[in-house]
Amino acid sequence: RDYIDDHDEL
Amino acid sequence: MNIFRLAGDMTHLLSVLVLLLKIHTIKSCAGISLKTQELYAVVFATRYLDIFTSYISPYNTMMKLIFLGSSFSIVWYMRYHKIVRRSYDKDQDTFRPYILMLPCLILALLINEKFTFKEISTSFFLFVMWTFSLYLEAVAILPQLVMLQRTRNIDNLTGQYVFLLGAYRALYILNWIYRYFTEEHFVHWITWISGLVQTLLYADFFYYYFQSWKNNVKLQLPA
Repeated sequence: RDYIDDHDEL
Repeated sequence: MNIFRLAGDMTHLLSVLVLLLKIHTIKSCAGISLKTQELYAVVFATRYLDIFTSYISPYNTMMKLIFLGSSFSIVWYMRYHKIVRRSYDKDQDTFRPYILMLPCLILALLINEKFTFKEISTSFFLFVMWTFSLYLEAVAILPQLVMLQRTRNIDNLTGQYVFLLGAYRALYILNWIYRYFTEEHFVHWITWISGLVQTLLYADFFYYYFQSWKNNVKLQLPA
């Protein structure tokens, strides 16, 4: 799990 | 993207536009807490550090730029615009931001999704900053709520601004429930708990806001 998966929300 | 999250983002956008409308048109920031606005600028600056490194969608990037631009321009207006700054009541805005920022930073170092302190890499730094921004956003409204209790007559735009700001995170909670049931592995305890705390902080404001709307009287928070 990298940073992007967890932070697709604003 | 689901309807709850889109509604949440639009409500958040609307809250920022209502505030910019108030400040830009009537050139007044009466009743608005500069401390809260500065905290929000820090929230967006620490949350969107990856705006140039990780691209998700045009919508995502555009909204990030809007939130960054609006939050910093509101702080600029309230600090430096020669007319707007006169309507800022700093004697009523006495909440010290550092008593919110330091605990959030320490908590972000202790409790974040990476947990591993050993790899001091950029991704660890990004995770800590992102977690810090989540915790800080949860409490960033406190200076504003304290100021509302001190300012006896809350004008409509200020009341609508705070209401929309609280409503957006409540819609995000519905979005997290929806994503939990529709997506595999969608579990983000840190986001959920800080989002819940954030929304609960508005509970009494929502109550008085609803009462004033139902009885059609001026919004007033008990001292």
